[in-house]
Amino acid sequence: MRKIAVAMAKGGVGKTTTAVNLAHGLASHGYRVLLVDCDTQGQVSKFLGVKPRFGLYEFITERGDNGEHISKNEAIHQSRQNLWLLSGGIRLVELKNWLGEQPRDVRQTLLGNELVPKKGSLDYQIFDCAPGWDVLSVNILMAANEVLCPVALQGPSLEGLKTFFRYLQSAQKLNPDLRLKYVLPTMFDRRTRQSYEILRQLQKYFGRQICDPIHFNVRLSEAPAHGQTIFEYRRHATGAHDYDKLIRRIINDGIQ
Amino acid sequence: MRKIAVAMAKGGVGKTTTAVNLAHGLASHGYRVLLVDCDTQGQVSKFLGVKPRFGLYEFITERGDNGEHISKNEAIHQSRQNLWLLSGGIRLVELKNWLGEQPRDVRQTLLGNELVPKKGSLDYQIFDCAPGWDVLSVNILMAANEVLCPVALQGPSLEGLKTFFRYLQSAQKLNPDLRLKYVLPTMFDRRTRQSYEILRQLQKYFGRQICDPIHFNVRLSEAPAHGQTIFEYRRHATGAHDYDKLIRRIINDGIQ
Ligand SMILES: Nc1ncnc2c1ncn2[C@@H]1O[C@H](COP(=O)(O)OP(=O)(O)OP(=O)(O)O)[C@@H](O)[C@H]1O
Ligand SMILES: Nc1ncnc2c1ncn2[C@@H]1O[C@H](COP(=O)(O)OP(=O)(O)OP(=O)(O)O)[C@@H](O)[C@H]1O
Ligand SMILES: [Mg+2]
Ligand SMILES: [Mg+2]
Repeated sequence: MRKIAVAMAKGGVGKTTTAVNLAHGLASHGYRVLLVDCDTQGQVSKFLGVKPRFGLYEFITERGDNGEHISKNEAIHQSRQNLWLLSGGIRLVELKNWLGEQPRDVRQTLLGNELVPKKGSLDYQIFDCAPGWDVLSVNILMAANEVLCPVALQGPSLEGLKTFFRYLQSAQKLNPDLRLKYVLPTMFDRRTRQSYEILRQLQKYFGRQICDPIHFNVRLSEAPAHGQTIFEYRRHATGAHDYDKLIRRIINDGIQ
Repeated sequence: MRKIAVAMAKGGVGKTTTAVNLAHGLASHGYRVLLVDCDTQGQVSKFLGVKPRFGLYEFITERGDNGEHISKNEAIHQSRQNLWLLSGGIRLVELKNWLGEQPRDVRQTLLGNELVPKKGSLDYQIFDCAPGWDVLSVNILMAANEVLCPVALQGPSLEGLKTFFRYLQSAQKLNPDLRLKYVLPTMFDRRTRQSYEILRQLQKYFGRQICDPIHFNVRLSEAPAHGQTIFEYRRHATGAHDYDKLIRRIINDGIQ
């Protein structure tokens, strides 16, 4: 089973857009996927147009709003064929506070220890990370074995990437299997020189890890308001085509 | 003294761009401004093209890398005329962990209690908030008395705003003076229908609090790579004109 964390401390670079479209695309190819939303904003369920009663908070604590017992299975919501969701949201604030009070070794590895699916029941776990850096971010990098890093081709994004690498390196000390597998340029805007400049620098630094860029495509930012992935909203938009390419690359890497 | 938090949990909506250009614009009008970077990414110093040795971490703990004593004055960096900076960065991760272990009342109000300038030495404190929601976000909303909320006119931003209001309301219980003063539409792109739709909805919900939108302007995303604010990089760009309007509105509100 592949466990891919879609992570980048910088905000608004396309983490949720990538995690949702990647998870749905893989599910449409027949892979069984668990999508985990680790953000207190809890946007993944909105992007998928679903309103699960429970999510990651209940999955870990096995407790509902009124203290009643919730089984792990009840906390998982089937959102599409082959696609299951552990939704995020404001209750994760409580989880973060609670984690902060645990002893150091529990604090960093709890999520990975709880997320152990029955052997052979899943092909992929995809984690949508929150912006910033906190105790949940560390937990995800302990639970995952691959990192996919979206980098917006605008503004001081390379600077943000350098900061993120320091976080990644501290996580690799604790989880030696963790690999930065993919750097995904996003919001590629052919009209601006800056886009080409940043893309060229990324290609110089990363070589093989660089993916084909996701173009700036307003359909990608319209789809969430309809509760649909890009494949459901505009199957032939540039955004759908770009994410198709990424999914094919990820599937092929898995076959070797 | 006015204490304005530039805050929004959603990432990449223009918080840092707004905080930096607002702070510099006010300073150019002769107001004395302290800009506080509360983000572990520590991008404010990059946007201003400065490399301070110390920042917010040292200001609060009064301790340097090797445990030596650092006075509060040493932690403050003068970045422009009338503009002082308390920079952020990766050391704030330690501060967050340390805050998490303090008793509840200290945990939430520490920043406000530490940031008490000599009477009459400052006109504005501007806080650049990190994305997401954590113990530092609570501290800022305890220290501030006004909130300016940038909302990107793309994607599911209204949903993000609703989530943020729940955080704001829980902070107002502890700090009754706190007011949502400004909602600033950002990245207004005349080419897309979505921009107009979201703007219309914001105007319906917020009435007087709504500011004139900041247009999508590539100059705003180029300026940080040069370590300059928009007023230094392209004085007559649309972005500079839009932030001028915001600054004039904020100054006029202060005079009443
Ligand atoms: N390629 C693209 N073209 C146009 N808009 C995009 C693209 N990718 C993402 N967006 C839009 O940009 C905004 C930010 O994207 P998204 O929410 O996925 O980023 P994020 O990194 O998950 O943000 P956060 O840091 O808040 O979690 C959203 O409004 C989204 O709809
Ligand atoms: N009006 C605008 N037009 C074009 N680009 C913009 C505009 N405002 C901000 N940007 C660019 O968009 C990106 C996000 O802006 P910024 O970093 O200020 O957002 P933020 O909310 O502070 O992000 P974070 O959540 O990571 O702290 C940056 O690359 C910035 O240069
Ligand atoms: Mg997201
Ligand atoms: Mg910022």
